[in-house]
Amino acid sequence: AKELFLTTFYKVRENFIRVFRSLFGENDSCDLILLDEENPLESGIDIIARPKGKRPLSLSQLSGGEMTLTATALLFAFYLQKPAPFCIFDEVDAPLDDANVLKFNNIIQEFSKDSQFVIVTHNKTTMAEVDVLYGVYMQDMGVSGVSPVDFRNMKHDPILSNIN
Amino acid sequence: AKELFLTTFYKVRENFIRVFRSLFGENDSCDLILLDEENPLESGIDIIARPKGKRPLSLSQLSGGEMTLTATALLFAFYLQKPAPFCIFDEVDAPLDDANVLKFNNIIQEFSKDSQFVIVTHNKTTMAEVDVLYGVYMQDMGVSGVSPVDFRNMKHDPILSNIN
Amino acid sequence: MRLKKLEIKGFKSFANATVLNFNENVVGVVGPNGSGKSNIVDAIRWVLGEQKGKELRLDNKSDVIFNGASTKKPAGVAQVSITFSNTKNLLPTEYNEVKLSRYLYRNGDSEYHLNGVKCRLKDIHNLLIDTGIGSNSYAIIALGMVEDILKDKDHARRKMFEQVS
Amino acid sequence: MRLKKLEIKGFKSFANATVLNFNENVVGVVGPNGSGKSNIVDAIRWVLGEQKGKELRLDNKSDVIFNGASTKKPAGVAQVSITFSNTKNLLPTEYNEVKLSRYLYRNGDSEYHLNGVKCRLKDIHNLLIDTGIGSNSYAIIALGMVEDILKDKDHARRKMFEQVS
Ligand SMILES: Nc1ncnc2c1ncn2[C@@H]1O[C@H](COP(=O)(O)OP(=O)(O)OP(=O)(O)O)[C@@H](O)[C@H]1O
Ligand SMILES: Nc1ncnc2c1ncn2[C@@H]1O[C@H](COP(=O)(O)OP(=O)(O)OP(=O)(O)O)[C@@H](O)[C@H]1O
Ligand SMILES: [Mg+2]
Ligand SMILES: [Mg+2]
Repeated sequence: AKELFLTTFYKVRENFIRVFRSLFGENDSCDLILLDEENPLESGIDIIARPKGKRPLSLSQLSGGEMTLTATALLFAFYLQKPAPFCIFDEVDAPLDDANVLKFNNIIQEFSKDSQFVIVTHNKTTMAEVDVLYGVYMQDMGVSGVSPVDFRNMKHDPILSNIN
Repeated sequence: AKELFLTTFYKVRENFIRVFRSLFGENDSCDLILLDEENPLESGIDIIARPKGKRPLSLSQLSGGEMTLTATALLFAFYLQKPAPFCIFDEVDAPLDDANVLKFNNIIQEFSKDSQFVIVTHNKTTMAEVDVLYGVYMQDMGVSGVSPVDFRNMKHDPILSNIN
Repeated sequence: MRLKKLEIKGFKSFANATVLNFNENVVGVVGPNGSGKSNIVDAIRWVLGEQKGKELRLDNKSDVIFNGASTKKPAGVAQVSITFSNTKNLLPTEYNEVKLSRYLYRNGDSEYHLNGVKCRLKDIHNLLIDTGIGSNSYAIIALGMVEDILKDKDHARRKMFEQVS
Repeated sequence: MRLKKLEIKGFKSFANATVLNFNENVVGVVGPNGSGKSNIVDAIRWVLGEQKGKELRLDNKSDVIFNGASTKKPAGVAQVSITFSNTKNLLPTEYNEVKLSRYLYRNGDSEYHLNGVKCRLKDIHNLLIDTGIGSNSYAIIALGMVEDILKDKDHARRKMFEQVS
């Protein structure tokens, strides 16, 4: 079990570095560190992230968006090790600026060859990138309904003028 | 001190109900409850919020955006009781849909007759509502700079094509 | 293994029978604050066997049942069904299509069905165990999971490594 | 009392001297992730006397000093100045314009200035105490404060009532 954990750890670490670089920059550095290599099944795990030439001393020094992007890189690293048949994101793009929302959606497009993705969002860029949109709305007071929507029609649809 | 606290409590409660209704709907109900009226200085305080005909049993049953809007209504209720010379919001509009972002900005416009507001945001609607925009960017690797920007120019500005 | 369909009735704000079809690879879910988007995510977790109230934003188990609104009485039962096509035979069953259903009644009774046949929660857990979509898996990524990774709450990071080993 | 100007140098990512003027009522601050927007909010809290590392996202006090980048050495001191016009005589002083400055040196020395004259942190706290913008006030609303209200951490709600009484 210890062997398996170590092998998995180093593979996920490889994936993390690769995904991190595609979300930040090719020269940006990051790392995953097993704090107690002798005892991996009990060990804590450190995340080091150094976007764009900065030298933050810990994750907490990163900005809101940088933290979200770093955690997302790690989640995708796990995904690459053992792809799940589908993934669900609930407003994960909320703290991201436009450029990073595009990168996030590009990675999803790439992985969507192998898995399905369900993305809950308020973000217009993300809405333009998905394959289909479902609009959720309140039918009566307090009762939800769902209906497919066309992004190009979104500004005119009476339901969606409610949504947007 | 107990008298003062109670008087303040009931005034803030009035404000809260009024602001909540302008953010949600004129017929929506909410309340602030002093759990121990005998002992106000030690008492816990409950927030009840019932947007749009719903009957959530506690705050945690509200959606992400409804929670943010409810907490914002309470913050504005405090503000009305003792207006601060300026208020700073850091990405408070991130979980809000477009209609709610507009309501949030309308309240700020109204209070801005008496106070200044500094609003950090990624939201295009908010950017269109403020009086002036400062663009923050990375000058060199890891060194920040600031420069005023014109929203109408934002798509063309070389710095801001970086920002957006 | 592909997601095909989700059916919700009496679950949280979805008082009326609601169907979502998943024919595409990347599905966006949009709508105003409070319309029910996160409730759809909760419904998927719940039917896959999620038991933790905190993950489903519940104070009590019965909070998943539609609790009424000004023009509609509370529901007597919450029901969610999810249908998969068993491509790549990821699910250890000879069926091509797998439908999981979960019911919770007001009196506290629970039911679980696998392709229309009553089963135990345990059977659902066993079915999903190798697919990576057990209700705790990293594949369901609410904003909160990003936070678990960053704060490493309850060894969240190590648990995720174990999940993919 | 109106905000007039903020000057930042050597504070977090603001290695170079930076000035923000506040002539308008509603000022928007925009920019890419990691550009420094929240650092500006931190700078305002810090110069108003914030001492809690957690509120400033610091592990150590010295983390506010620009710690270098690939093309620039670390700074020796973090300095922030904030200038107010004393309209409505909200500030208990006969000056029309009030400038607060705070410095932190690498060796740990701290300095506070009020209109160019050295003072103690205590004097800054006393000056601000009735204005509603003491560094803990509800007026500085990072997304985290919304959360404090919702979770009522450490009686956050009651403390806010006390602040406005
Ligand atoms: N058992 C229930 N019965 C009826 N309504 C419920 C029940 N549980 C939750 N709700 C309602 O569902 C609504 C929350 O929906 P949800 O969290 O899915 O919103 P959302 O679309 O994700 O919104 P946001 O964009 O703000 O995140 C709340 O208003 C809540 O009161
Ligand atoms: N002492 C310091 N020296 C140099 N850089 C620092 C220092 N402290 C923080 N930083 C850097 O400042 C950046 C964070 O800036 P900030 O939090 O202001 O970003 P932001 O514009 O709010 O971004 P977001 O939109 O993601 O919230 C981080 O990348 C961090 O590494
Ligand atoms: Mg939601
Ligand atoms: Mg920020």
